[in-house]
Amino acid sequence: PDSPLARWTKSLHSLLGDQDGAHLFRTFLEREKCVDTLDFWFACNGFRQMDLKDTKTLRVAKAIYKRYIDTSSIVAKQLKPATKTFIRDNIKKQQIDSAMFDQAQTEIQTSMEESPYQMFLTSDIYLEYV
Amino acid sequence: IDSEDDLLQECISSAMPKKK
Repeated sequence: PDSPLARWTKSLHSLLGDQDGAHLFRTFLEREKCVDTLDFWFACNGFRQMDLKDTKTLRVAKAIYKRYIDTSSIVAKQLKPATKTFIRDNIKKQQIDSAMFDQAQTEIQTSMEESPYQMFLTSDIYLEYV
Repeated sequence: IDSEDDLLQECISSAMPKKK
């Protein structure tokens, strides 16, 4: 009853917490040309766990900003303008905070739950795996 | 010194689920 597959359909969060589930969802998103949203989601989680005293952390924040937010990437398109401005200002002032990407991650997660996650559960990639 | 891409990749990988 609590097979991995049962967990995958429970929520996006449980799908992404499973190695095979995350891998398969990534394959699906690559095909749909929106894999950046998933990489951004994982980058936000990784960033939150970083040590704020480590100089590497500011560089990672800048790298996330440059790669996903200050571009025409699908992530930037799905974020609210105010969310992008908030992150840009933090980066400019070098004010790094573990929660600085939380709002952006929530917006991306909501949009993944609304569309690609639902599509994934009816996709041939998923059905073949099942 | 690590490149920006390496740092980003490392950050993403650190958050990926590990095999149980």
